[in-house]
Amino acid sequence: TENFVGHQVLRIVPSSDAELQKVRELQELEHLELDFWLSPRGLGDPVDIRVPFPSLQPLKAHLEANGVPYSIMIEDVQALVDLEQMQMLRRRR
Amino acid sequence: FVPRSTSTFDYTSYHTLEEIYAFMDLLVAENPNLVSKLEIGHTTENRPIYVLKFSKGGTNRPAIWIDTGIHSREWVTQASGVWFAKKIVQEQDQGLANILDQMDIFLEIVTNPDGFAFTHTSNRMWRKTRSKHSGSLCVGVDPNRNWDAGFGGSGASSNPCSETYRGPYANSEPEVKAIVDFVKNHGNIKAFISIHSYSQLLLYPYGYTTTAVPDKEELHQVAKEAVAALSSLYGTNYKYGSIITTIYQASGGTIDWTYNQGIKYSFTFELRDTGRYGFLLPASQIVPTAQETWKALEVIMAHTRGHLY
Repeated sequence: TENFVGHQVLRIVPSSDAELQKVRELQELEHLELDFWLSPRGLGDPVDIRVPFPSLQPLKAHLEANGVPYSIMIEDVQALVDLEQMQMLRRRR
Repeated sequence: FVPRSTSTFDYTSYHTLEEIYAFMDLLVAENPNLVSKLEIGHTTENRPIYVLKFSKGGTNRPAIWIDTGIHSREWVTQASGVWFAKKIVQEQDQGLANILDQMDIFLEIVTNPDGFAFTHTSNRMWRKTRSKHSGSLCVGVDPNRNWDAGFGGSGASSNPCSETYRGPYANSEPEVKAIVDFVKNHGNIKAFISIHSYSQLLLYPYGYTTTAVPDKEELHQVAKEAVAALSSLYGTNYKYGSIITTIYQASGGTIDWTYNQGIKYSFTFELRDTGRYGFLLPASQIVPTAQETWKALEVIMAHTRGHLY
């Protein structure tokens, strides 16, 4: 089973065309293995990206270097997945 | 793990494929005069693809199609589909009497069974089908890019490793082909509603072209009324509009194909996330999500029945 230990979901809300373009360029960086939960749409529309642990620091550095603000929507993806599984098992019992 | 009846089924929890299929059999057994289970095909991994039919009789009556779970990781949609199935039975002589007296309802709860099973066993974040196409190590096709509507255009990927891989050709995925064949054979479906999550949107065609659909005004008005009904319950904010103007260009999409088949009332929902959990929406939000979505579905179904064509 795939685990998501250390994965985070970052939320970016592009407020300018330059920021939107920077976010769109992230989709080409395949080596970061980013999972776009919400793809870039328009200004003001949130872009949610699940980021594997090894890519977290490089991506955050890249965003900060380019002046693209972001927030952390989910600090620990695996913790939420574990909670979901536990709830299912508990309800089943 | 099979509950004794659909009244004791736990709608406030997520369930496995087996539990959902067991629920469907229970619902059919409890309501033999209203509900039947159709098998419309088999998946890549040879799982049956089931559709629930809600009908008070007649033959090939005008119908409404609702599907959930085409993207397997969007768990709140399959869970809402289970809730909708029970709601249709509960409302058959009340809120839905008017509709069921004249129309049938088809509900496909698990539209991507292989992907859904995979989210439970191997990768909670899996979105696509589980098909394997020669020449690539990567698995799966985005079933919402595989339809014969602008197939292969911008807004889908030709890279098999991409989450929006369109597939080697239109209808390459048995999960898509099964619906295509069903819709064509039935020939009398008047509304087609495909339910995704997340981002709180109600969308209508087109996604593959900026050309406005001929029925844009009417679809926009119906979407407006449906969103107003949805938001009236818990205040969940939705946007609405055509796919390409509201989100982005997406080719090979389900409702573009259904609209081009002549099914005027073609809509896609992107259910709630309330801005915090994305695809990992807590199970406590299943029922509120299903309830608010139902209010919108009622508007679309009532409009369809009142404007049969």
